[in-house]
Amino acid sequence: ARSLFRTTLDNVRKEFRDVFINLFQGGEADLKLVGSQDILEAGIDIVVSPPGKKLSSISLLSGGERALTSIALLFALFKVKPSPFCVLDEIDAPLDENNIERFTNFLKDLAKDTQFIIISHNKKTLSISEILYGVTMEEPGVSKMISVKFVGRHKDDADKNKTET
Amino acid sequence: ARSLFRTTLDNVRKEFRDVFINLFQGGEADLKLVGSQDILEAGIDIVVSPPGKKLSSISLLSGGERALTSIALLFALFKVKPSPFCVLDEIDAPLDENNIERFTNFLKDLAKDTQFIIISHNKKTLSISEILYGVTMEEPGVSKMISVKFVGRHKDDADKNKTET
Amino acid sequence: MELKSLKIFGFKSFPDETKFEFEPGVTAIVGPNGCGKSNIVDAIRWTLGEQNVHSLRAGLTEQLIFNGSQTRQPLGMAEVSLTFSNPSHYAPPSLGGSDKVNLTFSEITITRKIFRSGESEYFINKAPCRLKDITEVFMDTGLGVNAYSVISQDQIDMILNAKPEERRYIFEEAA
Amino acid sequence: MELKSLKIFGFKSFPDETKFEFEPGVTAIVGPNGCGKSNIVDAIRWTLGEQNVHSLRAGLTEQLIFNGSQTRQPLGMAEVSLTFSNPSHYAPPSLGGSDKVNLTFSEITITRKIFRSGESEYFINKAPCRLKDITEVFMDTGLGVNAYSVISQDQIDMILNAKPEERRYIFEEAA
Ligand SMILES: Nc1ncnc2c1ncn2[C@@H]1O[C@H](COP(=O)(O)OP(=O)(O)OP(=O)(O)O)[C@@H](O)[C@H]1O
Ligand SMILES: Nc1ncnc2c1ncn2[C@@H]1O[C@H](COP(=O)(O)OP(=O)(O)OP(=O)(O)O)[C@@H](O)[C@H]1O
Ligand SMILES: [Mg+2]
Ligand SMILES: [Mg+2]
Repeated sequence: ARSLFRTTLDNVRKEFRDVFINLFQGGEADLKLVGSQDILEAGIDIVVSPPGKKLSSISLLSGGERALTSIALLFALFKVKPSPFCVLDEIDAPLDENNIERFTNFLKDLAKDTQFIIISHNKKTLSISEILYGVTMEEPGVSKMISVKFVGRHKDDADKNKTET
Repeated sequence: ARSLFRTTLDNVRKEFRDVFINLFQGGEADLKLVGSQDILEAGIDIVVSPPGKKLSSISLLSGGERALTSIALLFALFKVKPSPFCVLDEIDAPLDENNIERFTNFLKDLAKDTQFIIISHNKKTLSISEILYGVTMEEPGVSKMISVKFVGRHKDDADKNKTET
Repeated sequence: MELKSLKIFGFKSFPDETKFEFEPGVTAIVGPNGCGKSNIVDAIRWTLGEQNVHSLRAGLTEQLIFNGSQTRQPLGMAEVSLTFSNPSHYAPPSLGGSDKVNLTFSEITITRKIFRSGESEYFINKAPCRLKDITEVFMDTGLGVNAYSVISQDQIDMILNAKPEERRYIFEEAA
Repeated sequence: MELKSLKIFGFKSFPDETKFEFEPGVTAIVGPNGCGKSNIVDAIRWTLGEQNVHSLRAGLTEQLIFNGSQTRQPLGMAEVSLTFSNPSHYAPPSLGGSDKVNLTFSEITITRKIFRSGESEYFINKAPCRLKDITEVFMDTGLGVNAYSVISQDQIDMILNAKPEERRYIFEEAA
């Protein structure tokens, strides 16, 4: 159990570092064992610094930097133990336009092997989808799916057939 | 103390209802005393329903509905006991375009008597400001103010003087 | 194994049966505040076996059933179905396993149903089964509710604010 | 009483002295993630008398001082000044009160300073004073750090997630 955890932790650390550097375009990222000498008892600390900034507690990071750090860690865990699909509910909300650009590029790459269902209000995020559902409540309290757009690779066919309304 | 609290609570309840109905364009909103018969011991519950929806626990509300409900309550407290200025740090982040429209209209009205400092990424929110500061970190880790725009009522003068760059 | 479709009927703000079809790659959902997008996410989590109603923003299981609106009466039950393609022709042991050739499906549909009485029902390809059987399908196929196959702003904050010891639980799931 | 300007020097990500001027109505601040906008909000809260460093996202007071970057050395102190117009010519009792005519100011500048040693200094219009005197100015003029003159996403969530008894504290401040 100890060696399995050690291996997993090292894999996640490596992925976390790679994903972080990809999303932040640089910087440092690591996970540290704390609190106990026993690897099965220790806690896990997140230790990062965005590019050009000095290492300090993650509480001092900005809202957007914290969100992107957490996204990097969750994507690292996902890469180490993938599941066939992943649902993301508005996790891009705290990110500025540049960070959303990097986030969506990373998603496009993950989406080659994984199915994503993404909820977002952001145009850039929505633009990377193959298919786009609109949901409304014309009748108060009653959810209704009102539109489907083929946005991604179907777009050319859709344009030819004028299925896009 | 009891009658003072009773009076304040009733004032906040009335303001909360008015602000909520303004921001949601309808619906119901109230504050209820719970947990104790003694008004000085009781807790305060938030009881709302967006227009056309049935009353239920606030945990079932959406992210945007919860944010707007909380904003309505904080603005109600602010109206009952105003301070000369108010700082808002990205509180419009979970709101969609329609809710931001109503939120900014309400702010413009409050801003007649109160000075606001607003941090936002949203163009509509930024557009109601008299003055707009841009902050960047060209040198990593070093914050710098890089621009000032006179957006609001100075805009006409600024346009004449071409001070807007 | 790929997600093919999701059918929501009577769950939270979906009194009318609504079906979403999925493609490989990215499916996006957009709409105004309060229109039901996160309710779709809750429906997926619930069907994957989520037992903690607080993770679904509810206090009681009954609150997952459409409770009415200005123009509609409350419903008596909620039902959600998730359909997956089944390229390896996996057959759940509960239905006889892969020995029974007539039970190797090209698609697997998981259905979860609750009634106001509190009764719950579960189905695999319309055959009644127990929650345990559904969990088994997901474990065998790697589709289970793990800490990061459904990510919302809450999970994002939690992993940052967690104490170091709490954070290791999430890691142990990845091990 | 109106906010006229804010000067930040050495606080968090502001190693260079930076001055913001304010108008009546709305002043907006925009910029990319991590550029320092919330640090400006922290600077205002701190100067208004915030004593809980956790509300400023720090663990220790020392973390409020610019701690260096790739291109800069850490600084030894942080100083923030908030200037208000003073139309009623209020004079803080600590400086002699309104009896001393030469001390009725058209503007009041509150300055707060910390050093790496942990030492703190406070000033009203450049005259050294105690934190207590600053708090008094704000109480007399209604400008104090109350529960809702500085609102961030955390406050928004807290009032919703608070237990009913916790929520009443915020109300008691309004009473
Ligand atoms: N059992 C139920 N019956 C009827 N309506 C319900 C039920 N449970 C939740 N709702 C309604 O669903 C709405 C919330 O939906 P949801 O959280 O999916 O919104 P959303 O689209 O994610 O919005 P946002 O963009 O603000 O996050 C609430 O208005 C709530 O009243
Ligand atoms: N004492 C300090 N010395 C140097 N830099 C610091 C210090 N304290 C905080 N910072 C830096 O300030 C940055 C965060 O700034 P801030 O929270 O103001 O960002 P923001 O503009 O609000 O961003 P967002 O849009 O993501 O909310 C972090 O990168 C952090 O490293
Ligand atoms: Mg939502
Ligand atoms: Mg911020």
